[in-house]
This record gives sequence, structure tokens and C-alpha cells, in this order.
Amino acid sequence: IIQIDNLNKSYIIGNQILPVLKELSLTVQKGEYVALMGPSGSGKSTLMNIIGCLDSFNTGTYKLNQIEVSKLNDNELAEIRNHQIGFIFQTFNLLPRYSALENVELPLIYAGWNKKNRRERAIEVLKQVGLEDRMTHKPNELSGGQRQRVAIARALVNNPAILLADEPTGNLDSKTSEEIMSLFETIHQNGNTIIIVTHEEDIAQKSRRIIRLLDGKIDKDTLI
Amino acid sequence: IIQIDNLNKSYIIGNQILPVLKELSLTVQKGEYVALMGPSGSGKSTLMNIIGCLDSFNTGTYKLNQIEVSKLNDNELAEIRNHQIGFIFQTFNLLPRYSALENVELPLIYAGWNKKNRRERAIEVLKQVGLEDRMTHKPNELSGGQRQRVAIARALVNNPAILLADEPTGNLDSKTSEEIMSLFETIHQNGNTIIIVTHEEDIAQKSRRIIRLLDGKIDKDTLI
Ligand SMILES: Nc1ncnc2c1ncn2[C@@H]1O[C@H](COP(=O)(O)OP(=O)(O)OP(=O)(O)O)[C@@H](O)[C@H]1O
Ligand SMILES: Nc1ncnc2c1ncn2[C@@H]1O[C@H](COP(=O)(O)OP(=O)(O)OP(=O)(O)O)[C@@H](O)[C@H]1O
Ligand SMILES: [Mg+2]
Ligand SMILES: [Mg+2]
Repeated sequence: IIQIDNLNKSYIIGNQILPVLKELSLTVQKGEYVALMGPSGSGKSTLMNIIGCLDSFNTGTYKLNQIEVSKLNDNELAEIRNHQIGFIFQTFNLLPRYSALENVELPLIYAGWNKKNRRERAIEVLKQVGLEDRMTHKPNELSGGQRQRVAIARALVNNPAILLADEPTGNLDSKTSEEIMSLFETIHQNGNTIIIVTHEEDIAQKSRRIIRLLDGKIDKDTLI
Repeated sequence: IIQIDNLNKSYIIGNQILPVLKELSLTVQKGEYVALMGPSGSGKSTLMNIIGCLDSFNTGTYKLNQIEVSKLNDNELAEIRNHQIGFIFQTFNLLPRYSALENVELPLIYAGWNKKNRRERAIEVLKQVGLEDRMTHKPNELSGGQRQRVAIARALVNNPAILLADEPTGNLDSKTSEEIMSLFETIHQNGNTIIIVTHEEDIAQKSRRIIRLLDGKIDKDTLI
């Protein structure tokens, strides 16, 4: 479902070029459950943003469902992001002026759901992440772990074929983390593809394959 | 150094009152190293913000160095925050238009350091957190764990008597986490007081006392 070959991604900072992903190649099959690990700054979020069609790359190829992503226009990319991919950002990226419920409904508005079904579905996932009594709170009226769970609920609400989760349990206590991980396991059992960035070994052990990045390249790739 | 008695803190949401900290009492001696744990939403960040003189409370007393904090005016509170307390926020709160170096220098500007000494000291702490080759990057040009480390460096830069760290390793890989924790150990050995919020047991085990919050009250308080 994801085929990346010889990918290079650099940033320009000041007048220098900073290579971040270097000749990276990666294949992920439909329905796989992959953990992506590596030191802080090694390129995990950069790779996730490229996979999630949120960022471009410099050279190499990235085929999503056999379609070359760099050849798609903005509308086509937005379409993929809205319908095929659920993204949990490392920094949550919630809309500050909207409640938890409204934030979670947003992908369903893009997907064209009617108001009643949207509300029901959003409430259902907010219950799954334990936030039913915080639905009306805005992000600044929520704790760190509650905001993280709103971001999780928003990514799950339209049952995406591909779930990309960038450190989804970083702000959660162990009990809440376990609840989220069993939610992910259910999603995996339903045939969806999951890539989760984590720096916690016991979270990574819940996946089926661990890929370790080091300095912009794949250092290890192990089935569990 | 920190004496809290029968503290109550509530938020107003819509037209309802939501109690968050309930008749909370806590004593921390000078030089102690305390870990604060508890479920997501139990009130840890709220308590940290009150201890750090960033937020008010409704009833009860809070004495910092035997001074009743609720009787201080804004200038006096700012003075305490600038000179006595270093705060690492759960959401980092970096200034987006300034580089890592400029963000870390900021407390020294408030403390009246001259330009040369400020720059040297800021670079020294940025080295301690492993960011010397990212000093000129702005926050949006840094990874999640790099931003977290800028927030850590900024809190340490004027060697505060009290270090308040709200989930300081949430975005860090285990190697980088260990480096930060041994930095904290050195600060503790130097006689400073540390309160660290964490949801990771092995991080909490590095402190000398673990306080567990549950639903806005202290549930357990154990010396290690
Ligand atoms: N401005 C606010 N208005 C209303 N409720 C709030 C506000 N800020 C926080 N809360 C609520 O107060 C409770 C405690 O929040 P707090 O941020 O202290 O939790 P926490 O223990 O730090 O959680 P976490 O581990 O998720 O960071 C939460 O249930 C949250 O929804
Ligand atoms: N806009 C940018 N301009 C310049 N450099 C950048 C930019 N964004 C990221 N970087 C650099 O790219 C590298 C990889 O960043 P990335 O966010 O992918 O790391 P990461 O593996 O997710 O780290 P973490 O575990 O800390 O979240 C980092 O060294 C960072 O400083
Ligand atoms: Mg990252
Ligand atoms: Mg918190």
C-alpha cells in the first residue's frame, strides 16, 4: 500500500541545505501494523508527513496504492488525506476556537456526512477515548492528555484505511495508554494499516514490525 | 519551601463549576526531588501552574518560602517566576518567531544579564541538552523532541532554586531521556528543589518521593 524508493528530503535553513531523509526505501503492505522508532531528530515526523501527503520530498518515488504521489495535484492530495488517511499529529494541531466535539466532527464535514450522523459518530469515538464528559471543552480547557485523545478521536472518526500516529501516547498515563493501544489493535484486526511513531519499547511491542530510523536512514527493520 | 493547605481550584465552564483540585494539602522541603503522577485529567498541570505562580486558586493557602502567594501583586509574582522558578511546560510554549538560542536567552534578559554572558550561558545549556547544532533553528524548524529540549534548556538557564517540569521527557527517546534525567540529578545534587510530572514509572523512580494524584486529591505519597 506504501512503496517508497530512494527518497530524499532536505530542508533549507538560512543559506544551507540540511538533508533529513537520505536515500530512504520502505515498503508497507496493506493491513500491516508498523512501529517507527529512532532518536529525537532522526526524521520520523518528516517521514510520517510525507507518507500522509502533508509534505513534499526532493528526489525518489512514493507510491500510495500504486499511485505516484508527487504527480498528484493539491485537490487529489486533499482527497486522499480526507478519505484514506487518519493522522494523529505529535503536536495535536486542534482548532483552538472549537470544542472537542467540533474538532472531531471536522473530517466528517469534509466527507459530506449529515449533521445527525456526524454528531453520533463523533460522540461514539470520543466515548472510546474516554472523553464523553469533556466534549464541550475547547482545547485550552483540556489537559495535555485530553487534547491528545481529541487528536486521536479525530483521526479515527472516519475509519481511515491508513492510520498514521505520531507519538499518540506521549502524554497519557499507563492505563489510558493501554486503552488507546487496544483501540488500535481493534483497528488493525479490522484490516486497516497502522504506522505508529513511538519512543516507548512496550508500545512498539504491540505492533507487528519495528522499523528503526537513524540519521535519516532505516537502520533496522524487524518483524515481531 | 512549598506549603499548601486545603487548596481548592475550580474552573468555570459554560455556566457550571468544575472542581479540579479539592482540599489539597502538600509540603515540599527545600532540596527535595518529587515526582507527581496520576491519571490524565487528575489535576497535575493545574497544581504545577499554581505552584509556579502562573495561576490563582479559589480557597486555601500556598506559602512559598513562608510567603503567602495569594497576597502578592503581579510584579512580585513575576519577580518570583523570573528568579526562583524554572518551568518546563507540557506544551513547551516557545516563542515561534525566535530561534532556540533566543528562546533560551529570554530568562537571562529578564534577569539583567549582559549580552555576552547571556549568549555564553544559553549556549552552555543548549549543549547540555544536545542541541548545539540546532541553536539557530526556530521552533517550527525543530523536531518535537528538540522543541522539548529547548523548553528544558530555557528552564535551566538561570539555575533556578525550584525546577518545575511538566512531563519533560514525553517526546524523547530513551537515550535522550536518560541524558536529561542525569542533568536533573546534577541539579538535585546542587541543592535545588525539583518537582517533575511524569506518567512513566522508570522516570518517577529517579526521584526521591512519588506523589500520586487522583481526581484532584493526593491519593498516595511515598518516599523511594
Ligand atoms: N480552562 C479550563 N476550563 C475548564 N476545565 C479545565 C480547564 N483547564 C483544565 N481543565 C480540566 O481540569 C482537569 C485537570 O486538568 P490538568 O491539565 O491539571 O490535568 P493533568 O493531570 O495535567 O492531565 P494530563 O496528564 O492529561 O496532562 C481536566 O479534567 C481538564 O479537563
Ligand atoms: N522546517 C525545518 N527546517 C529545518 N530543519 C528542520 C525542519 N523541520 C525539521 N527539521 C530538522 O529535521 C530533523 C528531523 O526532524 P523530525 O521532526 O522528522 O524528527 P523526529 O524523528 O520526529 O524527532 P522527535 O522524536 O524529536 O519528534 C531534525 O533534526 C530537525 O531539526
Ligand atoms: Mg517527531
Ligand atoms: Mg498535564
